[in-house]
Amino acid sequence: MGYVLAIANHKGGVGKTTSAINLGTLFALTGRKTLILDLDLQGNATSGLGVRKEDKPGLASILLDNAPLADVACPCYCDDLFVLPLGRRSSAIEEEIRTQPLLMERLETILDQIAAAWDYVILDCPPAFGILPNTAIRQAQYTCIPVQCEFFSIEGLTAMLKRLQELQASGARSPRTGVVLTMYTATDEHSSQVRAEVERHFSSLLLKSIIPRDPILSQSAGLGIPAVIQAPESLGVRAYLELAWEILNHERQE
Amino acid sequence: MGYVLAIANHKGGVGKTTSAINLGTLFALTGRKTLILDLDLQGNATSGLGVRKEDKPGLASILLDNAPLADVACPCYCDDLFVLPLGRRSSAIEEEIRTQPLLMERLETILDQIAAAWDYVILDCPPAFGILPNTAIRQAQYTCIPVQCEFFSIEGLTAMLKRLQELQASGARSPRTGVVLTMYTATDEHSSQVRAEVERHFSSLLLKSIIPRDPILSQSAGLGIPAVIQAPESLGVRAYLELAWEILNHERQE
Ligand SMILES: Nc1ncnc2c1ncn2[C@@H]1O[C@H](COP(=O)(O)OP(=O)(O)OP(=O)(O)O)[C@@H](O)[C@H]1O
Ligand SMILES: Nc1ncnc2c1ncn2[C@@H]1O[C@H](COP(=O)(O)OP(=O)(O)OP(=O)(O)O)[C@@H](O)[C@H]1O
Ligand SMILES: [Mg+2]
Ligand SMILES: [Mg+2]
Repeated sequence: MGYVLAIANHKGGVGKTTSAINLGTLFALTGRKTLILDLDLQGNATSGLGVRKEDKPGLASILLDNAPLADVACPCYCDDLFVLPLGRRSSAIEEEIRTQPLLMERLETILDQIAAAWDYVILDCPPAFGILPNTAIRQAQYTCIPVQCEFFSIEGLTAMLKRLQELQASGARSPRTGVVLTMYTATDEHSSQVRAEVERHFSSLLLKSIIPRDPILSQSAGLGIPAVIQAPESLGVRAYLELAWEILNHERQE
Repeated sequence: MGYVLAIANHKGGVGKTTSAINLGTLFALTGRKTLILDLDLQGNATSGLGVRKEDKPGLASILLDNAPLADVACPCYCDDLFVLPLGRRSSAIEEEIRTQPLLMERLETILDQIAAAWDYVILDCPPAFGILPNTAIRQAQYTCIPVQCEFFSIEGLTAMLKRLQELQASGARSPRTGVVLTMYTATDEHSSQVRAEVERHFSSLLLKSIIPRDPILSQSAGLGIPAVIQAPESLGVRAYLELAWEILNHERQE
């Protein structure tokens, strides 16, 4: 059974997709067969991994048109890394699930099949709650919450954690949650104040790794190449390397 | 009848709330009675204007508990500026509207009453489509789409504009749309490339004003004071001043 890691936060632009792409690539480079599931309509994880998503089948095609999983997962930069886009008819998926209750069961079965077929599954969630991200979070063993070092990002965090706990309580396993600070600028007073605030109020969940603001991370998004491959020596990638080991160590302790 | 301006983009973290707060404050400083409607569960617009939102009534209380509008709009930094939080029971609001069809009509009536009671109404939308932002966008005369100068932000823009046109087509008026570049760093190559890309593909919608990346804008969020009031000479505020005039001029041409 694979290890399912959800990356979620309904605050927008905090580094969810950037974390999914770089953690996924790092897991794959250690020889673990890894799938990144792009649950966001915009498909940033798909394009950030260099896969053109125009009209490619994806999760929506598996769920609504019975497409086989093996046909739709797209290989990317290294042998063990794949991405599953949301695919055609993705804008209709939530409405279809709401109107056809049987689809909900089918979605859960598909997510279980996906977890069984890969060593690691990383869920890149959109910046909102909804049927799709909620179902995915319920199936995850670990939920990682990126928090940008900006005031607006910490504001909704307590309410977000509470809703996350409610979602996880209705899931099968006893999941773990970790908060990771992103886009940290040590020389910026505001950034340091937000870090201190998160350390004070969320210390039990806060991971040790801190992702710095690093322009290389956004440039690599534009190239469609994970920063881990494009600029392995960069500060941003080194921080993601630390984060990957921290999460893998959590898993080993279970 | 007031002028309703929606600020929307389902890409997260592009500067929607920051634009709503600073444009709203600028409109109010010119003597126009202005309301900022916070449609995001996180309530960043409410706290960014210095209003503590714990359990304060808001739009949800007007819609679900018949609270009077005049009682729930909160005054802020200057005489003509008010903010309307989403309020208590806000996490249930979408579900309640979905299950009680009459509420939809009531929401549209309330939005009309709000437009009639203020000179300017600015809608700060969450980073996702949904019943609430969709209804608000349908009522708006103008929709402003902030686009961060980063690759991931331009990726979903074409699809977002298409869905916006579908929403507007079912609304009453012939609305206008404007795209504004945000968090632009002239010395950053990636930022300039994204700007050139937007100028090439979206020139008919692109506004002339460009909002630079300015740490003062995020610091003021942490203080709960609009940057327009806290640092009126800053680069960020000067750019918002240009944007405010550009939008007001659009309105005058109608
Ligand atoms: N550590 C970093 N340093 C610099 N830029 C970053 C960093 N992490 C992410 N970015 C950039 O910031 C923007 C937001 O990041 P990203 O899109 O990964 O966030 P998200 O939470 O997935 O957004 P959304 O809520 O829209 O899904 C992107 O343009 C990305 O390239
Ligand atoms: N021009 C700017 N320069 C520097 N920082 C900015 C600028 N505009 C916004 N910010 C900061 O960037 C972050 C994202 O901005 P903001 O929260 O306004 O975006 P949003 O689109 O409303 O996000 P969401 O999608 O979560 O609603 C905030 O922490 C804000 O303080
Ligand atoms: Mg994302
Ligand atoms: Mg916002």
